Amino acid sequence: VVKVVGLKKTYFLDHVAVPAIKEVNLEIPKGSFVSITGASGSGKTTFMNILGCLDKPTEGEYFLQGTDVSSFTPDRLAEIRNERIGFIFQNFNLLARTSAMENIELPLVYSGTSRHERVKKALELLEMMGLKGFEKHFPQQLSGGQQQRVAIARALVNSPSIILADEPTGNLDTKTSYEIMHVLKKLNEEMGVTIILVTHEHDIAAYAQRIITFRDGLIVSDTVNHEK
Amino acid sequence: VVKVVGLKKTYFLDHVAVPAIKEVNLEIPKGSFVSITGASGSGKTTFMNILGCLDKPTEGEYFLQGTDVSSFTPDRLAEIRNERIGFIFQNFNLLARTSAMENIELPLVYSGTSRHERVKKALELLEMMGLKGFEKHFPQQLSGGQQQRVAIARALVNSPSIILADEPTGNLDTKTSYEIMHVLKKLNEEMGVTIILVTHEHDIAAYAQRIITFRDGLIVSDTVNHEK
Ligand SMILES: Nc1ncnc2c1ncn2[C@@H]1O[C@H](COP(=O)(O)OP(=O)(O)OP(=O)(O)O)[C@@H](O)[C@H]1O
Ligand SMILES: Nc1ncnc2c1ncn2[C@@H]1O[C@H](COP(=O)(O)OP(=O)(O)OP(=O)(O)O)[C@@H](O)[C@H]1O
Ligand SMILES: [Mg+2]
Ligand SMILES: [Mg+2]
Repeated sequence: VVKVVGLKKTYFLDHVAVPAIKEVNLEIPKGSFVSITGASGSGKTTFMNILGCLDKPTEGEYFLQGTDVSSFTPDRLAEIRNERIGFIFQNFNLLARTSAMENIELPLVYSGTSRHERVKKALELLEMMGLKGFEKHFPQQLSGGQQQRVAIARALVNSPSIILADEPTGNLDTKTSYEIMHVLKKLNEEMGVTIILVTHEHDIAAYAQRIITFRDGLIVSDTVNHEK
Repeated sequence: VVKVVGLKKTYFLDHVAVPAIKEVNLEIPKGSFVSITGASGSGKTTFMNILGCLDKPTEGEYFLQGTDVSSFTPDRLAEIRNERIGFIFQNFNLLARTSAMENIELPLVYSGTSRHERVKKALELLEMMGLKGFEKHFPQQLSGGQQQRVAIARALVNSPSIILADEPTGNLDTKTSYEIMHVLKKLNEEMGVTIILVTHEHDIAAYAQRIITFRDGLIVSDTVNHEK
């Protein structure tokens, strides 16, 4: 469902080239549960932003569900992002001065869902994330881990076929982390949702069937997870 | 060096009281290395913000190095924060559109250090954090873990006597996390710096001599760490 060929991403800073992704070739079949690990600065978020159609590669092709994304217009990309991909950002990326509830409803507003249905779905997700009672809190009135869970709920609310999760448990205690991983595992096993998850926590990476490791902008290992 | 008596913190949201800290009595001697753990939303950051003189309690007293902080003027509080306390924020709190180097130099600007000395100290810290070469990057041009390390460097640059670290390794791979913990451990053992560190990672909490656990705004356990 996700295929990249000869992928490169170079940032320019004061005319100096910063090669964040040097060259990646990768195929992730539909229904996979893949973990991506690697040192800080190794290129994981840069790679996820390209997979999530939030950024374009400097070179190489990215085929999403068989189509080369470089052929899509910006509007079509936004539509695909909203309908097919749930993105959990490393820094949450919630709208400030907007309640937890409204943040979670946002993808459903874009896809034209009725108000009644939106509120119902958002409340369901909020409760699944253990945030019942926090509907009206703004992000700055929530703890770090509560903000993270609002970001997770928002990524799941439109039932995406692909979930891209960038460090989804970085601010959560172990018990809450495992509850979130249980939700993702169920979505993968029962609904066939493809999950690509970046983490530096070994026990979180072990939920996946396949573990890919980045180092300095390259994939240095891509193995089946035998611990599963 | 830190003593709280009958401490309470209640937020108000649409006139509804949210008791983030219900009642805490605690004493942390100078030169301690203490870890604070607890579920997401249990009150750890709220407590750290009060210890860091960034927020006032609703009730109770907070004695910092023997003096009741409620007697300080806002200017004196800012001075104490800048000279004695190094605060590592859970969300980094870096200045946008300001380079990594300038973010780290900021506490030295406030304390009136010479330009030459500021640059020297900031470069030293940058290198200690493994960020040599990233001096000119703005926060949005850095990875999550790189931003976190800039926030750590900024907290250490003015040689504080107390370090308050709120989830300092949340975005770091294991190897980088241990390098940071090694820096903190050395500051505690060789320089007698008091360290209070919030974490949900068990192996990070184990660097401390004492582990305090919060649940729903109360301390439910406060034990010596025998694993050390
Ligand atoms: N400004 C605010 N207004 C209302 N409620 C708040 C505010 N800030 C925090 N809270 C609430 O207070 C409680 C404690 O928050 P706090 O940030 O201290 O938790 P925490 O232990 O640091 O959690 P985490 O591990 O997720 O970072 C949470 O339930 C949160 O929703
Ligand atoms: N806009 C940018 N301009 C210049 N360099 C950038 C930019 N964004 C990222 N980088 C650099 O690209 C490299 C890869 O960053 P990336 O965010 O992908 O790393 P990461 O693996 O997600 O790290 P972490 O685990 O710390 O989140 C880093 O060295 C970073 O400094
Ligand atoms: Mg990242
Ligand atoms: Mg917190």
